[in-house]
Amino acid sequence: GRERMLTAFETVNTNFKQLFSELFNGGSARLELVEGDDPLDTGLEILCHPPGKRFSTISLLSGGEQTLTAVALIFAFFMANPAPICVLDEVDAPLDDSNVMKFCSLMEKIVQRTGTRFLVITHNPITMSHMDRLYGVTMQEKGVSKMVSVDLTEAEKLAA
Amino acid sequence: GRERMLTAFETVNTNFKQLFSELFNGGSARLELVEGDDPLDTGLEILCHPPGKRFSTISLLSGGEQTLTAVALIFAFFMANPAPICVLDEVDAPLDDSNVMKFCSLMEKIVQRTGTRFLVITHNPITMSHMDRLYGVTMQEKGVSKMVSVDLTEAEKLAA
Amino acid sequence: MKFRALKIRGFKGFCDPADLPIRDGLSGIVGPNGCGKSNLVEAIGWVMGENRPSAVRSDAMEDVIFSGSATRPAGSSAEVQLIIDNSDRTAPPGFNDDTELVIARRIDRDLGSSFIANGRDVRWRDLQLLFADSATGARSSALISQGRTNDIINSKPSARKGILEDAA
Amino acid sequence: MKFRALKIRGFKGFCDPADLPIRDGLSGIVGPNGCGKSNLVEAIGWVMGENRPSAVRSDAMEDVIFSGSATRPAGSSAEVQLIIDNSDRTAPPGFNDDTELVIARRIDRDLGSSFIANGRDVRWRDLQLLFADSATGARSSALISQGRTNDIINSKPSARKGILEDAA
Ligand SMILES: Nc1ncnc2c1ncn2[C@@H]1O[C@H](COP(=O)(O)OP(=O)(O)OP(=O)(O)O)[C@@H](O)[C@H]1O
Ligand SMILES: Nc1ncnc2c1ncn2[C@@H]1O[C@H](COP(=O)(O)OP(=O)(O)OP(=O)(O)O)[C@@H](O)[C@H]1O
Ligand SMILES: [Mg+2]
Ligand SMILES: [Mg+2]
Repeated sequence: GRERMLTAFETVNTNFKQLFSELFNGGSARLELVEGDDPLDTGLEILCHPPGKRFSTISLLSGGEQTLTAVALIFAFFMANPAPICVLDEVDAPLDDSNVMKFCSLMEKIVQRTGTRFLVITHNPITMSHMDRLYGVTMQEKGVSKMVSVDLTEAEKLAA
Repeated sequence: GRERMLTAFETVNTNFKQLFSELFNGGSARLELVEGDDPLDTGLEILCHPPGKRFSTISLLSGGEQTLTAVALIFAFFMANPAPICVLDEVDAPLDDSNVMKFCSLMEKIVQRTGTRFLVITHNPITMSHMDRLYGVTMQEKGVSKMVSVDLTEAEKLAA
Repeated sequence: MKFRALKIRGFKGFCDPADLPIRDGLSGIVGPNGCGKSNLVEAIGWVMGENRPSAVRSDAMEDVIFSGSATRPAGSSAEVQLIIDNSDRTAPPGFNDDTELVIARRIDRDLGSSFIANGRDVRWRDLQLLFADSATGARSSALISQGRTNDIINSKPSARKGILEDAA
Repeated sequence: MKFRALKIRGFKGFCDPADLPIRDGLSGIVGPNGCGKSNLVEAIGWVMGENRPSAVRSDAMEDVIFSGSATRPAGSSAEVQLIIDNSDRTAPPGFNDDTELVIARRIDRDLGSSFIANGRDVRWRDLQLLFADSATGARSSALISQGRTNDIINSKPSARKGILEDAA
């Protein structure tokens, strides 16, 4: 039980270190198991060193840096056990344009490696432009959800 | 003490009801003081009824609806005691285009009424287009922040 | 196993039948605030067996049934189907007899949920074997709900391990 | 009273002096992730007297001093100035003698913070009178930090009252 948990942790940590440096174009990060208030209750600390900045825990990073780090962690777990589907609900909200593009490139790489089918809920036009197709959800009739197909040029109107 | 708190609460509640209906183009909402686990410790519950939808607490609304409701609440407090300055850090992140525009129109109205000077931190191009001017913060030299002036066409590059 | 489609009938705002094809690569889902995108995500977790009402933003599981609108009466049941292509025959035993798997979950008012795989009733925990086998499942790292990145960022280390542990 | 400008010297990433004019209407602040926008917001709360290191994302208040970079050495002090136009003479007694008010806060390593108003030392609590009088202040509804809307939305009712009470 504990053996298996530590092995899984090592895999995720290795993935996380590599994904962080990739998303941040440098720097380094790692996960650490820490003693909780309850010694049986280990916690997960996230230590990060974005390139050119100082080493700190995730809590001291900027909003977008925190989100990008969380993305690295989520995909570190995902790549330890890749699934046929991956659904992400508005993960890109705090990211600036260049980080949104890194997020999309990473998903494209995962598609190449694992054949996973992604469903990406977003309001971000840059994310939309990286999608292979778009589905729209509308509520023309108040309180009634309806799915419609969307082409990229229509997406702008739909996101409003 | 308690008298004054209740009077303040009534003012904020009146503002909140009116701002919610304005931001949601209809519907209704109200604040309620509720008993906490500790009877001395009253809490603030937010009850909302977006137009055409069902009545619920804020926790059951969509991400964008929750944010718009929080905006109504923040400005309800603000208008009870308008200040010469108001600083908002990335409040618009979960909002769709039409709700971003409502957020901006509301700030413009407050400017008209109180003369408040707003500082609005944002990644959103629609918010940027509603600003009277833009200031940019960059980190060309790693780890060193620098302020630059920005015109609207440059803003796109800067937000990336 | 490849996930091919999601069909929603009467789940939350989807009182009219809605079909979402699930195709190769990256599919974006867009629309205004409050129109049903996260409800769609919750439908996926729900059909996979999510049993906490809080995870579908509800107080009771029945709350996922369409509760009516100005123009439509409330529904009496909700059903979500996941269509899985099993032509590579990688599904676990008990689910590997057919080249297509239709997993359905249905809830009726006062009757609770039932799970159906290719027409026959299945137990919740057998379904968990199917999804665990493909590293999917309501709480896996394959389903990242709105706000989950914030939970990961803001939680204390021990809570954070909990949020992600379901994923491991 | 009108807030006219913010001047930052050595606070967090702003090792070089930075001046932000505060003008009528809506001013947008933009830039890439991690470049210093929220640090700027924190500088405003800090000069107004924010005393919790956690509110400026730090473990100790000295952490707001520029900690160095690949190309620059760490700083030994940080200072933020708020320039207030008091030509309408609406400032409270003690601050109403001049038509311009320069409020400064400075921190030196191992020496702690000091507050200065138009060149003379002032106590933290006198400064709070100034800001409370104009309904501003580090925890008022006039300063909404990144993530505060999420705190309002997600907190339990009793915590929520606390988050907003500072504002009342
Ligand atoms: N059982 C139900 N019947 C009808 N409507 C419901 C039901 N449960 C939730 N809703 C409605 O669904 C809406 C929420 O939809 P959802 O969270 O999917 O929006 P969204 O598209 O994700 O929006 P956002 O972009 O703001 O995140 C709410 O307005 C809520 O009133
Ligand atoms: N004392 C300090 N000295 C130098 N750099 C610091 C100091 N304190 C914080 N920083 C750096 O400032 C950066 C955070 O900046 P800030 O939060 O202002 O970014 P931001 O522009 O708001 O980004 P986002 O758009 O992601 O919210 C962090 O990368 C952190 O390393
Ligand atoms: Mg949503
Ligand atoms: Mg920020």
